[in-house]
Amino acid sequence: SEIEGEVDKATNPSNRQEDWEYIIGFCDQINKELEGPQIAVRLLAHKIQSPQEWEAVQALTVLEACMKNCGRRFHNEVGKFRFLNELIKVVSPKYLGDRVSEKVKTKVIELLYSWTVALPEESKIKDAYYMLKRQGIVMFDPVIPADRTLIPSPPPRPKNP
Amino acid sequence: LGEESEERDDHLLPM
Repeated sequence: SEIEGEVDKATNPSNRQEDWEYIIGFCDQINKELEGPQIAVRLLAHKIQSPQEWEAVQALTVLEACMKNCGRRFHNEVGKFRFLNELIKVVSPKYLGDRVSEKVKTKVIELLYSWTVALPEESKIKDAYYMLKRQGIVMFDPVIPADRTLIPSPPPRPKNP
Repeated sequence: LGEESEERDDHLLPM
């Protein structure tokens, strides 16, 4: 699928920095395909669990961008336990948590929390987040910088060189 | 029907 090629480009560990051309290309591809969101979240879950930190960090940036740019269809897929469980595995010491960097775990928790605030209708996101709090995996709600809250605005495009 | 069965199969990870 073209989506697979796009996610590989957007999360490639040899990218020197987050590549917004590829990230936007991935979002556009999701919006074009009927099954785009379902395929995308499955691929992203796999990348987020990468043992390479930089690949995982880029995948989380892509996920955040998709939540801003791919609309309700994408929110609905993220709001299923099928996908949320893959994020829970990343932060839980019972699963991958002990092998995942703090940077990746912090970003996962920040994203989950920001969605509980921005998308209250996606009740499973709240269920997942509060389960992590009950388990003591999340000790306090993170402070989300204003520019990182989920508002449906286009992400910054790189300036022309 | 597909959506209903998908909903039934969608569970939070056991911890």
